[in-house]
Amino acid sequence: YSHFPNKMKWSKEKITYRILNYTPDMDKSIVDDSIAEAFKVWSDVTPLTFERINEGEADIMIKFGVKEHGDGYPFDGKDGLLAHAFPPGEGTGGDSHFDEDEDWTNGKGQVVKVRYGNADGELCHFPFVYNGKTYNTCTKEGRTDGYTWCSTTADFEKDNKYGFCPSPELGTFGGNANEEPCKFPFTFLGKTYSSCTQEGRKDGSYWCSTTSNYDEDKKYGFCPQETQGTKGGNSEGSSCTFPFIFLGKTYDTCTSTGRSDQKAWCSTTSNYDNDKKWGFCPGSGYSLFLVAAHEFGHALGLEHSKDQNALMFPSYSFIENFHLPKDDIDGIQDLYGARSGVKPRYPTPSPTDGPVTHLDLCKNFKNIDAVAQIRDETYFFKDRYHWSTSDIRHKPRGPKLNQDTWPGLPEKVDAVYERPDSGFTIFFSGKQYWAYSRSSLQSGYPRSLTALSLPQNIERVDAAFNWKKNKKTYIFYKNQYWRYNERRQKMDHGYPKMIADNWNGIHEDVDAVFQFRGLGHSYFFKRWYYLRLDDKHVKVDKVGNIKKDWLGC
Amino acid sequence: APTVAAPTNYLEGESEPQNDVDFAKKFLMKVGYFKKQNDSGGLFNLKDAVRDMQSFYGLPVTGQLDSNTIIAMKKPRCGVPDVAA
Repeated sequence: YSHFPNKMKWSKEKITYRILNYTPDMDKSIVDDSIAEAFKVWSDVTPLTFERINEGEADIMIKFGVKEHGDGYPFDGKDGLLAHAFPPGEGTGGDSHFDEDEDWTNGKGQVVKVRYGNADGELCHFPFVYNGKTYNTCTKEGRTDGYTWCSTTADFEKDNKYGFCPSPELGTFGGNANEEPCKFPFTFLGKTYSSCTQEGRKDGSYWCSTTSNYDEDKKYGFCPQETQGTKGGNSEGSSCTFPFIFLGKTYDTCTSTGRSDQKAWCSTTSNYDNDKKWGFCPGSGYSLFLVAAHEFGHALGLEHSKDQNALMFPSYSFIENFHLPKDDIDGIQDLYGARSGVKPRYPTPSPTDGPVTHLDLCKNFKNIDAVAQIRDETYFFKDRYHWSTSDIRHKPRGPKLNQDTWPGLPEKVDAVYERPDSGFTIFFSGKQYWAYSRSSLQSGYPRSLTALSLPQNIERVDAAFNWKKNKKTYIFYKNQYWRYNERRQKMDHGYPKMIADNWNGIHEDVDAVFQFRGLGHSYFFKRWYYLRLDDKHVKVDKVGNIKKDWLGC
Repeated sequence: APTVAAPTNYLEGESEPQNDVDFAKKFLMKVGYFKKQNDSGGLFNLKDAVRDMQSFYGLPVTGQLDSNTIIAMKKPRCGVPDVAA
């Protein structure tokens, strides 16, 4: 870690902050919560407290802006620079600015809070199924009034829970009109507008009048982000159509197949080969919480860290179940000291808590994170937990906390495999991997994925397994895979290759892969189903249900 | 390989080919690596600035604009410079 010159810091422990404006990307309450959570990252480990004020000059003034937004340090449009903040001090000191040209989310895709319907205030569940079709965005399907809606559970057919997505016709935010809806058409400086406009503003925000004449009434509000459809492409923002056909193959999710830039796209008709209509799928966006936590680190006196795992490393990477890394804790405590009575970072159940049963794999099953054959047992990993069995005809035992069995492991893992001969179990999580001999972490771990010669731009791996057929380890990510030579401890030449080219019938974006006791079959898990691969002929010979065949549900 | 006839149009404004050297110079200027050299009385030297940047990012320090270095530069990031201003 490092500090600004002269160890610039606040000379008080109670810091005030004020949110000057909001992004249209998420509901105001979600922005408020993300900011508060980001401050909590730092107040949890220092004596600092953060108090929000709504008027006057706060120590940390927070705003969203585009390009040149008033401080001489312009943003640069989508991607690139995401945000910046000033070190502690008077005036602009501590102020934190976020680039409004980014898509602000929770880091995992659009966060849409619905209004009205029968699920008012809940979040859209993407993807959701309606009329047999899968939707990754809000949709106008099934309505004639033009309002967009979403299901707040995965299956609208079954649960019937829905609400309306933000739209200018339903309501605005900010401004001076009490969040009333836009009134279209409206007049502004004598000209008529029938949609939200940036006219008259320097900050790039879209606004509308909430009466038919702004010039007379001066009532206005800002427009929320449209939450349906694709971006770019040639479909004018139409929604994806699932399933769709591309080069004769059927896709039921967005795919990056066919693109060299790895961007996810979809067809907006059921057959791309015939219609050639397509668009980019809404991306994951950037986690406002994570970026804000980083910026507030600057606002409190931390400069960028050289530690790639630190929150204060300058590049963005998404981390689920975030815990402030040690480097950042050391850095901030060097400035402000530690908080007395700091809570343990990872809550673990006490014997009196009873069994950890709140994650019922059968009841809530969506997919599995990783599966591995470790010694003679088959292990299933999901979120913070794992289950295991030595007899696949019986329901696996568990759940157990990953960190209880493998101390020092991150809460959630992406992929696991057993390295042949050494008996080491290798765990992947985010951009790193860990090696354990039984429950002992080996020295020198965790290591960066780049130590395996995987490219630096890979955020995580999807799955990994050692194939007994050739004793090589295969590492899967999206539609590509790499082959690692365990004996020579290096990646084989000529990789990555496309999964579709060499693994006959195997889908991209697999969740987990493993070989079951070397009995001639490997298993590729994806969402609710698995593909069984005949190792000898490298051919899929069975498709089955994970819950039924593996989890004993 | 199913890589033909796929959509290859990029989002508006993203299709212009970018010169890596120009991009790198802008990046290094923006995040403080050129400034560091200037403050210490030296001339702007791309290779030295790239070395400093590679060292910070934990990359092999070669001074060359190799693909890993460009990828690191193109990652979304914070606008605060890496080198104290």
